[in-house]
Amino acid sequence: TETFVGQQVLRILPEDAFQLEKVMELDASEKLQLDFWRAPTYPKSPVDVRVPFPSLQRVKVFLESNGIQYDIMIEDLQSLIDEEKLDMARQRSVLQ
Amino acid sequence: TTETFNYAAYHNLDEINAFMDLLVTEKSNLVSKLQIGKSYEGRPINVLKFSTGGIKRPAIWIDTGIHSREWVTQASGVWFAKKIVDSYGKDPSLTSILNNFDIFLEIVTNPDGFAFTHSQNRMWRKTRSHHSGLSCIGVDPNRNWDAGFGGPGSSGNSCTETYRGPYANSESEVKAIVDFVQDHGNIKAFISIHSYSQLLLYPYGYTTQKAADHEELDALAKKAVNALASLHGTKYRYGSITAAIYPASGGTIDWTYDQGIKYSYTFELRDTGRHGFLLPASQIVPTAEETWLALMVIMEHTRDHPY
Repeated sequence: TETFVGQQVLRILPEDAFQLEKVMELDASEKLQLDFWRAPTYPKSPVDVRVPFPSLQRVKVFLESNGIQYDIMIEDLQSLIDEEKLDMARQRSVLQ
Repeated sequence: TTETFNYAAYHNLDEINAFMDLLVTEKSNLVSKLQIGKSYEGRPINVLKFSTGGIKRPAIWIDTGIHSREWVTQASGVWFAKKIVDSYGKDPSLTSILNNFDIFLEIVTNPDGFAFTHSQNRMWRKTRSHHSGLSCIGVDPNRNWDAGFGGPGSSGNSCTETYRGPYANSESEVKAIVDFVQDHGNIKAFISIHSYSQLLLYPYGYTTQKAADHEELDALAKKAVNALASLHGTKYRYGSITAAIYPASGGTIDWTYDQGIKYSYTFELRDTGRHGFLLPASQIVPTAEETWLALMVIMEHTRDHPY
C-alpha cells in the first residue's frame, strides 16, 4: 500500500504572468514528482499541488526565492487518509 | 435496504455494486442494471437505467468518478440514484422527465482505479491499463476520447497524470461509453461529473473556438450554478473548458458534443481547497443535494428544448 507520510498539499497563488510561468516550470519538472490537484491556469488563480516529502524543501525554497505566495493546504496527507479509513471502518462496525 | 444504506459515508466498489443490485431489486419497475463493458482488469462496467417504458426513448446520461480518487463524486452518484427513485411519482418535474426520457447513470466509471484507491493508493487517478513498451501504468480517461486527441493539455508520457494513452479509445472504460452512446443514438444530454474546484464547464477544451451553441450552454450553466448555490451558498464558476480552466484535449464532453449531444456538461464538485480529494464524508450529502438542483435545471432544459 502506497503511503503518503510527510507529504503535503500546497496551495500556491501566482500573482502575475511571471510567477505563473515559474509555477508551470514546477509542473514540467518530472524529477520532483509533483501531483497537481489544480493545475496552473491564470494569475491569481490557486494552484494545488501534492508534494512528496523528498521534494518538499526544494519546492518551498523555489517558491520563496521567486516571491510566490503559498499556504499549506494539507499539513499531513497521510493522517487525513488514516482518518478517512478509520471513519469508514467505524461506519461499517456501526452498521454491523 | 436502500433505506438503511448510509449515504453519508464512503463505500468501496463491492458496497456500491451491492447498493445498485438492491436498488434494482427494490424498484425493478423503474431501474435496471446494464453491463456496457469490462474494465482493463475485467471488472463489469455497470450502468443504472431509469426508465418508465418505451422503446429507444431520448435519454440523459450522467457519469460519476472517471478519475478514481474523486470519492465524493461516486458517493454523489449513489445519492442521485436513490434520489431519482424516491422522486419519481412525487416530484412532478422529475416525473415528467422520466415520462419522456430514460436516465442512464454510471456511478463508478473507472472501477479498476476506484478499487485501487481503496486498496493500494488513495491518490490514484487514472485507469489501470498497461500498454506494451510503456514504463508506467494507467491512462487519464479524460484525455483518451477522440476529440482533438493528442492536442494541448494532454501528455504523451505514460508516467504523468494526464497521459492520453497510445490512441483514442484505447481504454476499455472509455470505449464502453463510446460504443454505448453510438449504439443508443438518442442521447440528448451528457453530464460527466468530477471533483473538485467547483466548476460547471461546457465544450470546448481542445480548441479555443466557441461551441456553436455557446450562448445557450452559457446561459443554462448560469441558471444551473444559481440553482446549486441556492441551497448551501456554494459558489461555482462556469464557462467553456478552455476559458474557465485550461486547454485539455481528448476530453469526454468535447467528444459527446461533437457527436451531436448539445447539452454536454462537466461538473467539478466541492471543494475549493481545504480538503481536495479528501473531502470529509459529512459533506457527501450536502454536495449531492446541491448538485442535484443543478442537474435538474439541465435535465428540465433538455426536456423543454427538444432538438
